[in-house]
Amino acid sequence: VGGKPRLDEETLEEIEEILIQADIGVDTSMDLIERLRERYGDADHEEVEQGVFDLLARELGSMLTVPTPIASTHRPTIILVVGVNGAGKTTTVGKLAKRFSDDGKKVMIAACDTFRAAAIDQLEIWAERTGADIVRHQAGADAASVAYDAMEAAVAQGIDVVLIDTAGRLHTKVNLMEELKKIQRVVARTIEGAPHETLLVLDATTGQNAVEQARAFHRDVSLTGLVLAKLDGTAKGGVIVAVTHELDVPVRLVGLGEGEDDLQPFDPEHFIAALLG
Amino acid sequence: QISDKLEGVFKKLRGQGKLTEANIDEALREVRRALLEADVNYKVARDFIKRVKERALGQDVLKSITPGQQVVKVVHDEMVVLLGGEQAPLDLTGSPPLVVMMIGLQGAGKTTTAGKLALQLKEKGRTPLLVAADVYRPAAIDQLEVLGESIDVGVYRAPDGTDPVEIARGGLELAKATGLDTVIIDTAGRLHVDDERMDEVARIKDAVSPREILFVADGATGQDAVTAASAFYEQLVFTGVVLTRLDSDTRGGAALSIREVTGVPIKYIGVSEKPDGLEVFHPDRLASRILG
Ligand SMILES: Nc1nc2c(ncn2[C@@H]2O[C@H](COP(=O)(O)OP(=O)(O)OP(=O)(O)O)[C@@H](O)[C@H]2O)c(=O)[nH]1
Ligand SMILES: Nc1nc2c(ncn2[C@@H]2O[C@H](COP(=O)(O)OP(=O)(O)OP(=O)(O)O)[C@@H](O)[C@H]2O)c(=O)[nH]1
Ligand SMILES: [Mg+2]
Ligand SMILES: [Mg+2]
Repeated sequence: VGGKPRLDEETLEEIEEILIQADIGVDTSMDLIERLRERYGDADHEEVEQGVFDLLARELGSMLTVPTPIASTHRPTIILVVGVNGAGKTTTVGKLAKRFSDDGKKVMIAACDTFRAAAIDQLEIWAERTGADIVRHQAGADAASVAYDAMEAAVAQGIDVVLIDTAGRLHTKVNLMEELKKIQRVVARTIEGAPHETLLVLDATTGQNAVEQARAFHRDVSLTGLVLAKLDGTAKGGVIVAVTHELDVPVRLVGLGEGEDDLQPFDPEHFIAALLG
Repeated sequence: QISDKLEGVFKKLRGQGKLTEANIDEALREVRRALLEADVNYKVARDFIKRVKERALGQDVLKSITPGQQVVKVVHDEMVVLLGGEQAPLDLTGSPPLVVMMIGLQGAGKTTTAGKLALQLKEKGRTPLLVAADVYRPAAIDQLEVLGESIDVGVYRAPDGTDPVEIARGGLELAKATGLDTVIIDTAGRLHVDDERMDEVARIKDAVSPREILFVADGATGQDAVTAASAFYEQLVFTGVVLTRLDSDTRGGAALSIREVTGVPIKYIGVSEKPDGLEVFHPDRLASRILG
C-alpha cells in the first residue's frame, strides 16, 4: 500500500485481495473497503499509509467480540464440544483436559462420539496423557446415555470440569443435529445450568461455509464460544470475523498444533496483525 | 441463482440501448462475486473471469437477446473445461502390486477415503491391502483396522516405533508375498509448512513408487486451498485429488482452485462417512454447484 498520493482504486484492489485471500468474505470485505473509501478517498499520502492499516485493524477489531475466559466456577463445569467432521474437536478436548489439569482441576472426559471408528480409543489416549477420568460405553452406544452417565459420575466423584467430546456432524444432517440437541437436553436436565459452555470448533482452513456451520449450530445448540483450530497452518481463519460479527459468539481459543499444549486464548490484536500480513 | 442475477443486470442495461463491453464487465463482476462466495481463490477467479470475458465477446453476447443466459453458459462451459472435461479414472496400469498413497492436511478425510477406495477396488475384483503409516495421531492405526474389518480388507501395521517409510515398505512386501494387487497407504495429516513431515512423505514416495498419489482435501476449504495444494504438488507431484465432505452445503470452489493451480484431475468426491460414500467426480455437476 502506498507510493500514491491518495487511496486510489488500485490500492483498494490490493486491500480487497488481502482481505478476500484471508477468507474475510465478499460482503465483509466490501463493507471494509467502502469505509476506507469514505474515510480516505481524498486524504493525502502519509495519512493514508498509516491510516489504512490502523483503520482496517480498528474496524476488524470492532467486529470481533472480546473473548472472556471459559466459565469454570460451577462444579462440575460442563463443556460441550461440537463441530463438523475433522475440525479438531477430540484434539481440542485433549488440550483442554491438559489445561484444566495443569490448573489443578479434576477433569473428566465424556466419550460421546460413539459412531466413528476408534473415536473412543483416540479419546482414551488423551485421557491417559492428561490424567483425566473418562466415561465411555461401547462403540455404537447411545451418545446421550454416555452423557447422562458422565454427569452422574461427575457429581458423585467431585469432578471440577467435564469435557464432552461429540461426533463430527455436518450441520445439514437433521437427524445428527437432533442427536446433538438430545445430548444437550440430557445434560441440562441432569445438572443445573449445564452445559456451561458449548464450543464450536472451526477448522481455520474452512472457507465461507464456516458461516453457515456456525449459524446452524448456534440455532440448534446455542453456542457460547468458538475454537479456531489449525491456525498454525497458512490459512488466516478470516471467516471468524463474519461469524462473530453476525452471531456475537466470541472466539475463545485457538489451536496451534497437534500437541497437548497447543491451545491458547484468542488474541484479537495478534490475529488481526497476522491476517493483514 | 446466478442466471437470474445476470438477467437482472442485463435487463437494467438493456434500457440504455445497445450493450457494450462495459456492460459485460458489470455482469462478470456478479459472476466473480459468486465465485468468491463459493470459495474460488481470488487470483484463480480473476484469471478465470478474464478468459470468460474473451470467450463471451468472441461469441457475440452483445448481440444476443438473452445475454444473461449466454454469459452463464460460457461461464459454465469454461468451468467444466477447467475442471477437467470428463472423468479421470484411477491409474491402475502396470504389474501388481500397485501402490496408492493418500496425502493431505490434518482432518481432510484420508483414512476414511482409504477405506472407501479399498471397498470400491474390492468390488471391482481387485485385492487391496490397507497400510497404516500414520504413527502420530492417537489410535490412527486402530481407526484403519476398524475400517478394514468393516469391509473385510486386510490392514498391515507394524510395531510401535516403526518408521512410516519402513511401514510402507513392509506393506508392499506383504502384498507381493501374498499376491495382493493393490496397496493403499494411509499417511498422517501434515502441514505443508512442516518441512520434516513433508520430507517424510517424500521419502515414503521414493521407497514405494506409488502409481497414484491422491491429495485429499476438505471440499469446504477456503482460499488456503491454493497454498496447500501448490506446496504438496511441488514436493510430491500428486496424481489425483479427492474432495471430501461434499455431502454438506459447501459450494466447493476449492475444486476449481486446486485444479487450476496444479493441473491435477479431481478423481473422486466424498459424499458420506460410510465406506460406500465415494463417487467418481463429475465436472459438470460441480460446475453447477460452484455457480450456485
Ligand atoms: N496442525 C494442527 N492440527 C490439528 C489441530 N487440532 C487438531 N489437529 C489435527 O486435526 C486432525 C483431526 O483432529 P480431531 O481432533 O480428530 O478432529 P475431530 O473434530 O475430533 O474429528 P471427528 O471426530 O472425526 O469429527 C488430527 O490429525 C489432529 O491432530 C491444530 O490446532 N493444529
Ligand atoms: N460427511 C462426510 N464425512 C466424511 C467424509 N470423509 C471423511 N469424513 C469424516 O471426516 C472426519 C475426518 O476423517 P479422517 O478420515 O479421520 O481424516 P484424516 O485425513 O485421516 O485425518 P488425519 O489423519 O487426522 O489427518 C471423520 O469424522 C470422517 O468420518 C465425507 O465424504 N463425508
Ligand atoms: Mg473426534
Ligand atoms: Mg487419518
